[in-house]
Amino acid sequence: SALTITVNPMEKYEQPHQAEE
Amino acid sequence: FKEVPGPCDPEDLLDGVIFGAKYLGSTQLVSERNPPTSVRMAQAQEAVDRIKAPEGESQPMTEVDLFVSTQRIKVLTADTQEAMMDHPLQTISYIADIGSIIVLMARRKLPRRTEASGEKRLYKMICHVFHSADAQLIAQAIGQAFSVAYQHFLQVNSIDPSQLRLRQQGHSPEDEELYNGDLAHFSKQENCKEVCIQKQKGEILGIAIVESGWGSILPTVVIANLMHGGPAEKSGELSIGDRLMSVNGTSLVGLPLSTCQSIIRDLKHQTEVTLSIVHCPPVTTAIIRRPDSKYQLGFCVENGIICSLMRGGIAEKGGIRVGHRIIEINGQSVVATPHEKIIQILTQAVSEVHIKTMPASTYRLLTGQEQPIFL
Repeated sequence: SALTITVNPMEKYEQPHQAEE
Repeated sequence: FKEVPGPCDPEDLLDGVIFGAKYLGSTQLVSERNPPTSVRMAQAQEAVDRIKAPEGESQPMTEVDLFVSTQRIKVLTADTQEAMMDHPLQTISYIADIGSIIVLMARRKLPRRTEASGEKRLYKMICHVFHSADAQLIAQAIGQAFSVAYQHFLQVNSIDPSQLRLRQQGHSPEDEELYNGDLAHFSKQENCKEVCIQKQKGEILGIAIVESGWGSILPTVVIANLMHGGPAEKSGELSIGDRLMSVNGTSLVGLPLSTCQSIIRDLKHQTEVTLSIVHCPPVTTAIIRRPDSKYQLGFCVENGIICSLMRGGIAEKGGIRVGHRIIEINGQSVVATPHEKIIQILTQAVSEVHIKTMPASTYRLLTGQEQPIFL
């Protein structure tokens, strides 16, 4: 079966501090 | 948010929706910030390969509830509703689904000391793998949550979505790296070989050749047909699609078809011919990354045959060649499809468009529409 990818458009706007440490 | 398509009521996603699933496990990968789709696909596949038990072995799994909202995604134990994982939605990089498997990719920043100056910032990806009969539905619901959260973000920040149409899709095609299956194929030593063919003096080799097509990374002729019972066929070493690099030490790379034909014709009086070839399948695959139907595909098609290519366009980058016939688009055969329908399929195709092609003349020879000129 096909592999489908859905990218989070918010990924572009994520600020460094938002990434989980 | 009513405009956002998906399996859920967008209003419900504000509060959160729960899906039952089986948690198979988690793994970690290191990734750059916004990798292209092909890299994400490989990452998702890698995560599944690491987590999935080998065939024949039992797969450990835990019943969980997946909580999906526009704020966060939580994995709760099904019985106690205790949160096993909790990721803010903006740290979810992407969701992948394949069959009944879902892969959730959440980002964690690597500590600064691991970054070399001037290099791209790398992220640790936590990949959670789940199984569910509703995998596609769950992935669509998460995708819908992404869109609702994104619309909300744009509204809050008074950003006009029409100004962002191209950015929100991920990479701009101008930034995309070149995809060329050929490049990987030609660089593998095992695909290149020398073939020595014995024949009678005055006998022809028994091959028909065609051009590889403009846009091809290796401009040299391709074997389009083998004469039945001829020395080339009898050698058992050649097949349709193989690229001819040189004959008896004379390079054919970059030469016009007619010159290649006369070089091969001149071998008639030899009794031994050494061909340097790259073994290739008769059909080549091009992958065009088109974030949006607003982007020109960058090639023209007439009756299923690619007749022109835009230099630097997404089609050229994806490996489309002039003079090739389109055989398949996204796994769907188009050999018997009317021109208008092919145009319609191509016009609507977005994201990653997989196109299988072969030189039009090879196709005509294989389908008996044209008689081969054997050399």
